[in-house]
Amino acid sequence: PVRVLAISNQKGGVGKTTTAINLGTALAAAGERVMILDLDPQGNASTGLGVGPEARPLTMFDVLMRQSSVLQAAVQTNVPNLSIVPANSDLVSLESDLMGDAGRPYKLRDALAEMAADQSRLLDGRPFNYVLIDCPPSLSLLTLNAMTAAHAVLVPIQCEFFALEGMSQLKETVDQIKATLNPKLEIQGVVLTMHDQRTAFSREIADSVRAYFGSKVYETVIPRNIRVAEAPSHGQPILIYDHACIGSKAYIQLASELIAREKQL
Amino acid sequence: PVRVLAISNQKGGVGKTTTAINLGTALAAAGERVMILDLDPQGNASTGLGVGPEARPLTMFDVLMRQSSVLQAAVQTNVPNLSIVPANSDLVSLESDLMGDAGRPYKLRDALAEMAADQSRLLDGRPFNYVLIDCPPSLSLLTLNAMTAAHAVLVPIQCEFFALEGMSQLKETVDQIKATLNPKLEIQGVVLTMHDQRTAFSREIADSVRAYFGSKVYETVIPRNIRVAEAPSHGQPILIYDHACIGSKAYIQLASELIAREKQL
Ligand SMILES: Nc1ncnc2c1ncn2[C@@H]1O[C@H](COP(=O)(O)OP(=O)(O)OP(=O)(O)O)[C@@H](O)[C@H]1O
Ligand SMILES: Nc1ncnc2c1ncn2[C@@H]1O[C@H](COP(=O)(O)OP(=O)(O)OP(=O)(O)O)[C@@H](O)[C@H]1O
Ligand SMILES: [Mg+2]
Ligand SMILES: [Mg+2]
Repeated sequence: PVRVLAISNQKGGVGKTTTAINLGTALAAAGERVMILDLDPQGNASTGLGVGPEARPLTMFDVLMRQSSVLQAAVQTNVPNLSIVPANSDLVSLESDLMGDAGRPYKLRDALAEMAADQSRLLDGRPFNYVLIDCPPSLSLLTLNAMTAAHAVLVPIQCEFFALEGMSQLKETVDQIKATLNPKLEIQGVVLTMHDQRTAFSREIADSVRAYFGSKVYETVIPRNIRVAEAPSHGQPILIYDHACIGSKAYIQLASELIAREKQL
Repeated sequence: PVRVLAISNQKGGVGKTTTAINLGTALAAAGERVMILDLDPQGNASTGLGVGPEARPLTMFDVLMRQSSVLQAAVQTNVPNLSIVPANSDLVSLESDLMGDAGRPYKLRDALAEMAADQSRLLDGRPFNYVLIDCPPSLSLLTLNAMTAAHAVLVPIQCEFFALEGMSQLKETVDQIKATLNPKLEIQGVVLTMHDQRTAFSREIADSVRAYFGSKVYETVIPRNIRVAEAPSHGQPILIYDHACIGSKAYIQLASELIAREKQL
């Protein structure tokens, strides 16, 4: 059955989109079939995978408004085994469009249930193994939908001081959603990002995160690496833009650590 | 009269809070009286100025719910001439608390009108010259309140590829608010942040931003500087944590450029 992970942290700029794109690519390279759902109105994940604004006839907005299925809206990326449902600024109006609809937290959960049913009927193609949801930096209806639909949350945390402040709020949010909307929700893991090996500062932050989240924190740490920041301007994941750089190696390692962790469940 | 600037960009992690803290401090050091309003539920600006979670008896939540005035909720920071109204996670529920209240976009505008009236009655202390509003990374009710109350928007843009994508959405948002809620709203300026002098990549991004926003872009560019990222962990603005570093010099220069620009209005 498909495993759905929400990549979420309300702190901005911590590497959610970069992790969705590059972990997704590394999982696909390992033979898993992966679907990325872009829930960010800026559509960074779509652009970072080479799906330009003009190539988004259907988006996550159509899926959440239940006017398109996930499989209809999905587009194949340049990476084998990796598809994406893109996003654009239509998503900004979702909150007001669904005002008063009691089912508004469940739109994505229902859409993924439909996808599972569609997949079992499909004769061609293998089913998806992983769905990665790239969340915007807020605890809005979009993130609520992601956490209600997901089996678990993957939390990127930047090795910077301000990133520490949001940790307890994030944990509270997951607990709240677990208690009300999605009883099986848990934190699948925490990924340290933009770690600068040259400074003691990054190490201190990493230690604080490990002290707070314990064994949830992945061994793999993603280093700050300018090639990772350059790749999206070419519409490519880092594994294609520069396969040999330390950023690629880290995301490949993260993918195998995640698969091992999933096998233990 | 007081000048109100909203520091806003829906892209996460571009340096909004860092600019609010350090531009605020540099303006205060230049003799201006400055009030920072922390509209981020994570309260990063409050922490970065040494106002811990236990020292926030009143917050922007109380001000927006009209249960406290700005002056009652404000606390003096360790920086002379610089006060802040802190924030905490109470702000997360604002959207649902004000659901159905037709006046919800105007709460901050009304609170600042009250502050202006209070100031003219006060016999002690000089009035505030600047109010800087640190916005969260979304186009939610909090940012709507900030843009409805502000005279202008100051937009930090990180010298990274993904930061380019949000530019047109931000411009549209300002235009929409100008047309509906706040006819005098404009973009006061754009500040390039985390510029890495060593790479051509940063220069290319900076050129694209200047091509899009023209003369709105400040000459002063804030360099990426590890000391700037370290300062908030000591509860200090960079001008106090390390006055001689390139980060401090850049924010001091930005403050004088901003004052010169304001004089021309
Ligand atoms: N390992 C890395 N090394 C260098 N730069 C990185 C790395 N990871 C991410 N970045 C860059 O840092 C910036 C922030 O990353 P990203 O946009 O993925 O974060 P985000 O959490 O998705 O942001 P938002 O909160 O706006 O959605 C981007 O410009 C990205 O290219
Ligand atoms: N000039 C700089 N040099 C180095 N690091 C910086 C600089 N400016 C900001 N930072 C760091 O980059 C990170 C993001 O900055 P900051 O938190 O101010 O952005 P923001 O736009 O307020 O984020 P959010 O969208 O979450 O509110 C922080 O960890 C901050 O310390
Ligand atoms: Mg993102
Ligand atoms: Mg901030």
